[in-house]
Amino acid sequence: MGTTISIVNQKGGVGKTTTAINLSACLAELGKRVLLVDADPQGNATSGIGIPRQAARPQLYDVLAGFVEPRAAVKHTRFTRLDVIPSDIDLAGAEIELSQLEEREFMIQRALQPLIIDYDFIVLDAPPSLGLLTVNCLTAAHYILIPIQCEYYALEGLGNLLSTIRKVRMSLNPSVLVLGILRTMYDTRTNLASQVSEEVEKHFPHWVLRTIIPRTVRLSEAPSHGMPIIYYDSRNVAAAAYRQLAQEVLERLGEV
Amino acid sequence: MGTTISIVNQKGGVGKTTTAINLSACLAELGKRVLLVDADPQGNATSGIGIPRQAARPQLYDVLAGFVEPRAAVKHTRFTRLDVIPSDIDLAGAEIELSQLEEREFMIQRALQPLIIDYDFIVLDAPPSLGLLTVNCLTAAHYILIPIQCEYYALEGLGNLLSTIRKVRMSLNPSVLVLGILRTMYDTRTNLASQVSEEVEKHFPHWVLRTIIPRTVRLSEAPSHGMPIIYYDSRNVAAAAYRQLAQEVLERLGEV
Ligand SMILES: Nc1ncnc2c1ncn2[C@@H]1O[C@H](COP(=O)(O)OP(=O)(O)OP(=O)(O)O)[C@@H](O)[C@H]1O
Ligand SMILES: Nc1ncnc2c1ncn2[C@@H]1O[C@H](COP(=O)(O)OP(=O)(O)OP(=O)(O)O)[C@@H](O)[C@H]1O
Ligand SMILES: [Mg+2]
Ligand SMILES: [Mg+2]
Repeated sequence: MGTTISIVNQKGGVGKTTTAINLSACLAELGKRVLLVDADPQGNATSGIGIPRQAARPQLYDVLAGFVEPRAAVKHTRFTRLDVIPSDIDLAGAEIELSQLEEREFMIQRALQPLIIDYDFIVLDAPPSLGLLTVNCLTAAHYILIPIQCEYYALEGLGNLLSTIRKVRMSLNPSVLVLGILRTMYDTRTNLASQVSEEVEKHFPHWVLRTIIPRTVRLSEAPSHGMPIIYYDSRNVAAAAYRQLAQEVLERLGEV
Repeated sequence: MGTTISIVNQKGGVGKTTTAINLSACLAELGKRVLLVDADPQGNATSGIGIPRQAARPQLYDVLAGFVEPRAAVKHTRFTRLDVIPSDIDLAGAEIELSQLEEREFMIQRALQPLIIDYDFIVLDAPPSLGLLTVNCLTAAHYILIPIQCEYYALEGLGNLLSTIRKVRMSLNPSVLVLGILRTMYDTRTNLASQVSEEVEKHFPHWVLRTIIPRTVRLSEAPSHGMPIIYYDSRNVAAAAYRQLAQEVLERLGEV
């Protein structure tokens, strides 16, 4: 009930939003009730799941600022058992306005508290930074999923991210666990991808997930239609990969 | 003298660091004296240009915090006429610690002031956010270069970025100009790339640059060797593209 998974990596463009949307959709397809929370002021998860900008109010910012109850910001998507709390650039205001609050790291956790009974899973899409919104995502999570691109800068940032997670465990959320490291946009044509992939397997054998998401054009087209890949092109290799990821996540959580 | 170009886009993974490193190297190859400033706590420009982590002190953070004079943080690279001010995760501290200062948006501009006479160009690599460090990059700049990937989310974020630039022009840096919008990682195999590219040409005909950077594997391999593409593989199509970009930048600035 209400198992919360945050998709986090401060490195930009590694597939956080793509993973948040598609993992959510695949868990819903397996019969789970899922809430996707867009915690990035860019609002990519909101538009990628088909919520038009003008229909995105009230949003996460309105909940954190105390303007509405959490349930008021929940929207149904066109996809069965998949709801979303949207965001847009106003959320960037929260990072500045709410940073003086006493318990500023617990804003998102508090906001989600009343919703836990309504969902089997809550999936958070974090922004590309280690600032207050990301710390909120780490504090609200039971598990953390770390997408990485198999490219040079991927390994560089991983050290900083893991030490931030350790700090959050020590002071804000002692029970949070790393669910796994997910290799995304894997391009079989390049040596670099397999070199980085082997490094990750060597350094983090317990965390690296079996599932690897290949780079496919259809996946990058899907958000422009506001759809997860399993609805946009169900027979695409990326649809199979994200379905496999959902299975592997359930296995790791002992919930199959 | 000291023409400052900031490479900015809050969308992650669009080629900011890759453009900052390679534009700097190509301007240096054309005989310009160039200072590359890593304003991203991820420190990707620092490692991508070959400065090892342990040699990266003092860094930009030490200058902003007042521990050292700006010149003390300047390092020579292996590449002629190309210097760098490095960064690492400590810079993230500056965003929080210095946010209470009266003139917090001018920290980087002040830090660069004494260095302007030593260089023809200063190129700033910004982090993927619209927070204080990025606002500092917009305030310190004479010109702003906006890399975008030709993918769906690219256009979404552009509106927010341009309105942030307008706000900075009104209150912090009235003379800053958009130098151009650079299309990066252009993959000729996909319709999406040409669709997004046409949208950009239609909406921003005066800002979109002629030069387009193609997606090439060699370019993504270059940072793991700590080298710009013109040194790693000078005959690669991306080396030609970044050389063309340097020419186009000089043309736009009337400096050919
Ligand atoms: N496996 C894939 N194959 C092809 N394209 C992909 C894949 N995964 C993601 N993309 C595309 O790559 C770009 C970056 O992905 P995405 O926006 O999900 O990353 P992100 O980590 O959420 O970025 P940010 O750091 O800005 O939040 C998007 O345009 C997306 O459509
Ligand atoms: N034209 C290109 N062809 C192939 N790979 C590229 C190209 N440009 C950049 N890359 C690779 O794509 C990834 C993202 O690029 P880069 O790190 O420069 O983006 P960024 O905007 O600086 O990211 P961040 O938002 O995290 O700062 C890197 O691994 C880089 O090596
Ligand atoms: Mg995202
Ligand atoms: Mg970068």
